[in-house]
Amino acid sequence: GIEETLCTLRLRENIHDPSRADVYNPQAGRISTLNSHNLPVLRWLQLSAEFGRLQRDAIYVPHWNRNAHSVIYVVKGRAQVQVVDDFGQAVFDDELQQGQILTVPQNFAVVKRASSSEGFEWVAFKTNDNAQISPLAGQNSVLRAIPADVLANAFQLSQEDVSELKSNLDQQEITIVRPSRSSSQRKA
Amino acid sequence: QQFNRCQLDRLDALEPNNRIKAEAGVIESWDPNDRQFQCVGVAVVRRIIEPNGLLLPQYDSAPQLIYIQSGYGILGAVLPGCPNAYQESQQHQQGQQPDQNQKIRNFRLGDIIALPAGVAYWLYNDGDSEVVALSLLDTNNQANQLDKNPRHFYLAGNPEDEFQLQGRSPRGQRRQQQQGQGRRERGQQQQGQGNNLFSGFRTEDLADAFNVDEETIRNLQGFQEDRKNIVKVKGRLQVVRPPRSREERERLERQEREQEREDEREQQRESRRGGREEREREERQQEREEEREQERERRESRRGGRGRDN
Repeated sequence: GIEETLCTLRLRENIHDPSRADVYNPQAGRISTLNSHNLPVLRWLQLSAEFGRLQRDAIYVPHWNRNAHSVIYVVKGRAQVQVVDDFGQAVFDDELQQGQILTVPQNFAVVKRASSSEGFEWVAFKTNDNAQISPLAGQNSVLRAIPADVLANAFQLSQEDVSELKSNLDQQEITIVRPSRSSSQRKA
Repeated sequence: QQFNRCQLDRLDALEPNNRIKAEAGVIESWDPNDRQFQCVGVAVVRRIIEPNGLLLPQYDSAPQLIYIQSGYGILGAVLPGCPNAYQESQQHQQGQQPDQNQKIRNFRLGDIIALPAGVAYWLYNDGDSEVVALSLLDTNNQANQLDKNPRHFYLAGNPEDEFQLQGRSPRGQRRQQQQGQGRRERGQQQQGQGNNLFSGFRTEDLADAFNVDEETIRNLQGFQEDRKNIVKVKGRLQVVRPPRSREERERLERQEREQEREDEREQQRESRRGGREEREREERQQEREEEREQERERRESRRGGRGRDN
């Protein structure tokens, strides 16, 4: 912009600062993004970054990076992570630990679930200065944006099931959730 | 190999070399490993969707242009972050939340549809003739940061890989090998195999993430599916969308009438092959009809000047 010329470009931004969280759920955790909107020099680099923190058992819902690869570096704790490719097969299904790096190629779907009592913290580097994710669950998810009848026919679900699915998605306003009932309780 | 990919001493006209028969349509693709496609960096697939057929929701690794060669229908494209601005009317289905979805677009013969990489989309044929949609994926495009293989990421069903890429074992086999091994490790007992994004995740994780029971999730994962990439909709697809404009409706009806007339003429020609006079008479008749049509449009445009839709 006008107020910044090359010589006075801001080159630094603290991504750990909780007060700059873009997504925040006191029970589940927070996510902060750093991209060319809040650090213009990144437009040059064509890169952006994300810092995330999940409380124990919280889930970063399944999503894909629409326009970037993502390189995840674990800062603290452990998480069960799955990555699924275009064949629908899990090309990574393991626990990620502190100090490890995992690459998630563009458009591969990924889910993280904090599995240690200290939660799970990571920094993800993305190969696009304006990286976008497309969630598979939650209010902004693809499923919620598709008409109910399309879902009913695509998944061979009843209208009631689809309605329940979409209304549940409606209640998940952000991409990190803490399961309200464990799957064993749901089975019961 | 990369550097002399365009070292082509000869060009050929290419035909599709792979064909998938689905429940409500056919998918034909050209071999993306052919040197000419490798040089240009594109992949091409043609989907023929029968009336009331639904191309399952999916997204692709590369931007694409879709040319609608025949028919008409509706397109749903989910652009991340856009609002679900289409909502059922309140009085619909008392007691249930009115359904909401993102914008739905009509498409028809002659349209070109542009879809960015990674944007989920689905197509539905709501006409009564086949929709033929030719897709060209620009795998060399910088928006595709994966390799040059065209990749479809399916969000539903148990689709087959449209490109059956050489060197990539068909979806089912490799998947079965790894899956059998993987699943044993994860101790999951599931029948069959799915090929969509959901099928790769643990069922209970998805149940937790979606807050629904595992039965519903298993439907999402499509383990029992065998309808392939284009499925038949039960009844008609009920979606919220604006009506087509009057002009578009009339044009579609006129196209269908012309198509029927063409078919009849073809049949007559077939039955009386060699009737030259017949042909001339038909051509004269066709010219007369076209003149009448133009006259009517002229009259309409004159009258329209005063009160036509804008």
